[in-house]
This record gives sequence, structure tokens and C-alpha cells, in this order.
Amino acid sequence: QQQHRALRSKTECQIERLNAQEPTRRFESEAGVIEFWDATHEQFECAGVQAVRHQIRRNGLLLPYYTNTPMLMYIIQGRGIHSTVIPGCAETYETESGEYRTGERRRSFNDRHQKLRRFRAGDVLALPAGVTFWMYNDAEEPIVTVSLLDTSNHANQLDLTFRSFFLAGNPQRGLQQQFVGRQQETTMQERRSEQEKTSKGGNIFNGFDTEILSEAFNVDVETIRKLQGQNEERGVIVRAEELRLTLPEESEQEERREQQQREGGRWPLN
Amino acid sequence: GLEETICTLKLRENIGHPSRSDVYNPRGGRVSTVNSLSLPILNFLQLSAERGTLYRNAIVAPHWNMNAHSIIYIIRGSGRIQVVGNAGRSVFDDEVRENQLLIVPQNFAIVKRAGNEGLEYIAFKTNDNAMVNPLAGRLSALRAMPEEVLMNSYQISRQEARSLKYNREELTVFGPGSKSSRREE
Repeated sequence: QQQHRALRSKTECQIERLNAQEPTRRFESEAGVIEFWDATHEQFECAGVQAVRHQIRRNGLLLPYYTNTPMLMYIIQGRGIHSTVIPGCAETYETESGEYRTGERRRSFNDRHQKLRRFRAGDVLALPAGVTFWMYNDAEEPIVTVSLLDTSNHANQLDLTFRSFFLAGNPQRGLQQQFVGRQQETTMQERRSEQEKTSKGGNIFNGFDTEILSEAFNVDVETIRKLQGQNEERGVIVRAEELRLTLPEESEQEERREQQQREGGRWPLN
Repeated sequence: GLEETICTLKLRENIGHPSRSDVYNPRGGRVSTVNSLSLPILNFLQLSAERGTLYRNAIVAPHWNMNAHSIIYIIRGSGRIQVVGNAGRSVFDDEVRENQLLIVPQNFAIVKRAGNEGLEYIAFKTNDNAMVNPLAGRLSALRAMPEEVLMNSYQISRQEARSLKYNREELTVFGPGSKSSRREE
């Protein structure tokens, strides 16, 4: 990291003039758009950062992924639900509370998962490097976010290139790359060849042998093929209709509504 | 004085003896780790290590190193290692054997599977508190997500989502599955 910083201060930061930048790369998905600023621009290289903007339409699910850099995300518009999956943390959310009989626990198939959190416009989300993250738009209005990716952060031991590792979907398919703003033919050609090189990729499960994964998960090969998303064409923001997620505040609202009904509408109105 | 602190620093920690294991699965094997919590000088070095012994056909849960590179040296035995980079590209898929060394960059996903003679390795990690994030097993990333998120992400049924979450209860080291046993027969 020190070498990186020293190198930057000697070379990339010899800036004569600053320019306001707009996103230069655009990735369309089934239920949203991801736009990147040109990371090769000297301003970004000098600062050791990159930037990305997400637009997630109604019922859009940004598939689970992790990155090699810490990320600070600002919610410009909209609201929704997100979760960071922290290894080793307990699955503290259950769809229904467990029921007990005398001396034995009744067998139930309640879903359990780690904490889900609501966010709304104006929020800043802090996302550590290497931690899985997903978000869902359960509101009418599209979610618009802008994020800073700190590639020179000490948490990133790789080079200064931003990398995302998707746990689902097929990030290389179903995406149309467009170039807007400050375009140069050479840059386009470089990007195209880069895209061609990676066109056989997919989510991280896709790189593993199907049989080994089948054994590791103890599930059939067919399920693993779906996990690998080889035929996936939806991109990385997918439409997820009627995603019913358990959140405490919704349960409280429900309880309040029920109580209001029980009390014959005597709930104080503000 | 220095003689009270630096000069008396603990510099040694045995992670080779089975009784020291941090993870033990009688069907799969054992793993011992040393980090700056168990050997404080590693805080200065910003390094840690993991010693693994896998029994025949055992699997180390597919995982990625969140905050460190991992440099794996094969001490004994043989096995198959697969490493996957970003965009799902397989960057290594080969048999490894004694005396070989493999560098796995930070965030790249890896799975290890022991061969018929088992597999012993030492993995050096470039962080004094290296952390892994498993993809399968009791602490897996998939298990921590709601069923409905998995169903929509992978276009699978609720039953398939449940089997992905709950069919493997073990941690870190998995015993050979029924398929391995059948292959052996």
C-alpha cells in the first residue's frame, strides 16, 4: 500500500487541470442499471478511488456480491431493504417464532437468516470489503445510489482495480455495455477486448466443478447448475416479484393495526 | 525496559499437534490456526497461519479469504484445489502434491479436496487476523440469506433453497459425501 501511495504521488497526481466527470460505462440488467466512472482517469488514480451509481427499479433485487474494496454508499432516492452477510454471525431473524411443546421442540421449517435492515433516501451505508451484500427495492420509487469504492484502502491487498465477486446470476451475460460522455476509440477497444476475455465468466460458483459443489452442499447436481447460473440472462439486478421478507417494524405495524381493530378503532390518531 | 516486553515476547506456537486443533471433524480432519490473538508478535508481522489435515476425500468448505492473500504449501499427501477469480473465472483447477506451493489472492474463492492419501497443508496468510467467508456449511453466506432471496437469485424452488441452506451442517471441514464413498467402492 505504501508503495502504491508513493507511486501515485510521483506519477498519477501530476494533475494540471481537474474536470467534473460523468459515468462512462453503463450495464443494463433486468431490473436496473449500474454505471461506472472511468477509473483510468488520472483524478481517480491519484485519489485511489472509483465510483459507481446504481439504479434499482421497483421489485429489483441487486444480487448478492462482495468486493475487494470497502464501499460507502449514499442513497440519493428511494427506499428498500439490504443485508450484509457477516461470516460467523448468527441467523437472528426468523420468519415465525419457534414453538415449544413440553420438553421437546416442535419440528418446523421456519426460515432463519441474518439481520435485514431498512434504508431510505439520505442514508449512508458502510460496506466492508469482502462481506456479502444485497439490496431489494420493495417500494414504488426507483432506488438511486452513488458509491465510493476505496481501492487504495488498506483492506484491499490486491491491485488498485475494483473487483466484484457475484454469488448469483451471470454478471457477464444479459448486460449491454454502453459508453457515454468522454469516449475514446482506444478505450472502447480496450474495454471490448477486456469484456471478450471475461465473457466465459459468471458467478463465483460457475468456476467450480459441479460435482465438488454438489458434494460440498450435499445437494443434487441440478440444483448446483442453477446455483452456477450458466443459463442466466437477467444481469445482476433481477426482478423479484412479491419478495416477502420479515422485518420487525412491519410486524410492529401489524400488531398496532390488530390492536386498533380489537379496541374498535380507539387507537389515537396523530 | 525492553527486556520486560520485546525481549520476552513469545515467538513460538505449535499448531502441528492434533490436540491443538481449533476445528475437528472425525469424518473430515482438523485445522489449527495461529494469529495475533494466540501469538501477539504476529500483530507486528501482520501475518498468520493455518495448518490443515484432511482425511481421505474430505473437503474444506468452499470459501474466500476476506482480508488476506493465502500462500498454501502442501506438506503431505495430494488433493485437488480449485480457485475462482472475479467474473467466475476458474484460475486454478489441478491436482496438488507434496512440496508444491499455491498463491491464492485475497477474495478469490477456493475449494480443497483431499485425495485417497489425505492432504496436509500449511497456509500462510498476509493478515494477522485473517478471516474466511465460507460458501457452504453451517456458517455459509447462503445460509445467512432469506430463502426468498435465494429463490429469486437462483430461480429455484423453496425446497431447493432450503436444501442449499441446511443440507450441510458441518463447519470448515466436511466429511466425504455419499458420492465419494460410492466412487471409492
